[in-house]
Amino acid sequence: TSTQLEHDEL
Amino acid sequence: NIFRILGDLSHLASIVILLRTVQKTRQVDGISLKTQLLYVLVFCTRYLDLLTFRWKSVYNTLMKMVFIGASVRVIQLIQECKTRNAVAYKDMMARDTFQIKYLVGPCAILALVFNYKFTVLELCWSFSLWLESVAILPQLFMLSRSGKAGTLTTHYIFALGLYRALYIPNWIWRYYTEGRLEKLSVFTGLLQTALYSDFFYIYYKKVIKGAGFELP
Repeated sequence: TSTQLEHDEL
Repeated sequence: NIFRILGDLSHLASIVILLRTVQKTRQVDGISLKTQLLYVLVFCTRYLDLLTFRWKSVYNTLMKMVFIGASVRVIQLIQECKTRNAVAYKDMMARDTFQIKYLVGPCAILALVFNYKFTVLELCWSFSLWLESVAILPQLFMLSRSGKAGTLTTHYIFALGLYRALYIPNWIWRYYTEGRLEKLSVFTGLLQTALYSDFFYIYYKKVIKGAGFELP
C-alpha cells in the first residue's frame, strides 16, 4: 500500500 | 533543491512569456485556447488546498496564486482579441480542433483509479496531474497540422518543456536525499515529458527542416 505523501510541489 | 527551483522558474517564465507577448502584440497566432483552458482547470483542481489554509510556505502559496491568476489572465487576453481582431481569432479557433472531452474524460477515470485517498481534494489533485500531462496535446496537434510555429509558441513550449525536464532530476535528488518517491507525480511527469519530446521532434522535422520559418 502506498502511504500518502505531502503535495509540496507545484 | 536547485532543479526544483529552476523548474518552477521556467514554468513561471513560460506563462510570463505568453502573457507578456499576447499583452504587447495583441496576437494569439498559433496559441491553442483549448490548451490554455485546460491549464486553468489543472491549476484550479491542483491548488484546491489553498482553500484549506494549510499553507506550506510563502513561496509555495504565492506561486500557486500566480499560476492560477496568470492562467486566467491568458484566457481573458485571448478573449479580448476576439473583439479586437475577429479574423485572427476565428482563424485560431478554426485550427484549434482537438476534442478536449477525450482528454478530460479519461483523466477523470484515471484519477478515480489512481489516487492516494478517495477524498475530493485528493481526487482533484490526481485529476490535475493526469490532465497536466496531456494538456499540451491540443497545442501540439495544432502545431503538427500547420507545421508552422511562431516565436511565441516556440519559446512558450520550450520553457514548459524545460520545466518538465528539470522536475526529473528533482525527483531523483529527492529520492536520494529524502527517500521520497511520489509515484503518481513521477509517472504523469514522465508521460508529460514524453509528449514534449514529441514536440521537439515535430519542431525539428517540420519547423527547422520546413520552409518559411525563421529561427528566433
